[in-house]
Amino acid sequence: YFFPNASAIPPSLLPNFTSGSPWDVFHNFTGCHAGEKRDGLNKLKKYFHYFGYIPDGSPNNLTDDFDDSLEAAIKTYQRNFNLDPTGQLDEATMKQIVKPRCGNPDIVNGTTSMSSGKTTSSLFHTVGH
Amino acid sequence: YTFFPGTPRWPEDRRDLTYAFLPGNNLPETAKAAFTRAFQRWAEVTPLTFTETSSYGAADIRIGFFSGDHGDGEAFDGVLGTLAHAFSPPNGMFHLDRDENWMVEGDVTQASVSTTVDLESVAVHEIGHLLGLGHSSVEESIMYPTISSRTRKVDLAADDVQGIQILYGSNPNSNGSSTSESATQERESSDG
Repeated sequence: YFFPNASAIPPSLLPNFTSGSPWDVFHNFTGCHAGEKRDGLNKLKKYFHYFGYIPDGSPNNLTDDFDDSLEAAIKTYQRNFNLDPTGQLDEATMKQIVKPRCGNPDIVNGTTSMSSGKTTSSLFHTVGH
Repeated sequence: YTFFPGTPRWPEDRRDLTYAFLPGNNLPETAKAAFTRAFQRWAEVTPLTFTETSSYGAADIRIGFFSGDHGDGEAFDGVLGTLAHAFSPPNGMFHLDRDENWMVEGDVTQASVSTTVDLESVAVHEIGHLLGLGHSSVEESIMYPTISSRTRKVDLAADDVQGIQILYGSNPNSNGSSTSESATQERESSDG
């Protein structure tokens, strides 16, 4: 749907105008911490896997456990986005996670240079992109 | 700024790049103009030029809007979530999520629909990928991975310019005044 300007199309005429982000459900995990098991947490892990923060294994094998791999992924994510690297799903981190974003991953092979400033080489992406 | 693994870039004999829109999308001229403005922002700081062509198959950069699974293994997810993705040089594929509510001109911060996304802002970011830049942690930079809905962010930051000029050098016709810090107009929306 292309809007020619800010008020050209009444919201009521847009089929998707009430739809939120597919990641809005992640807000339910705010405050979830290491050692917990929460229904649907594997979807958050898939998010981190998709963007390169959980590099190993198939996304279909991810569990609902808040395990070490998830905690490490959150810490790296927090560093990349200039957040306090606590490894916890605090409100600031969750607010960042659910923002719309580019589909290209931030990390490949578990290594990121995103937060390290001025590098000339980056293990950033797979062959596909 | 960061680069893709191996620091791929368009070869030296390909500085005048062409781009084309997927014919089946039938984009309005206002949408095409948003892409033209986005390309121009990168052209101002590099020796690269960008020219639209009607020959989709022969274009260096091929732009298409798709829904869901569109065959490259990176399915889109409907409104918001992932907005677009682009491939490293010299692949040239630039895909956008057809299900987004895209604004092509005007003040996106005043959009009545909370899920409205500024097309030019996303295009400037993805063109950075098409030219060889990865994501940046500098929040003001174009190559920062996230952008809220109803937000406009189109000006290259110093971080973006430094990165792209390592790959291609500067625009020989520029007096250097085109580099500007990113100016972002942001209105907090329900999604973040």
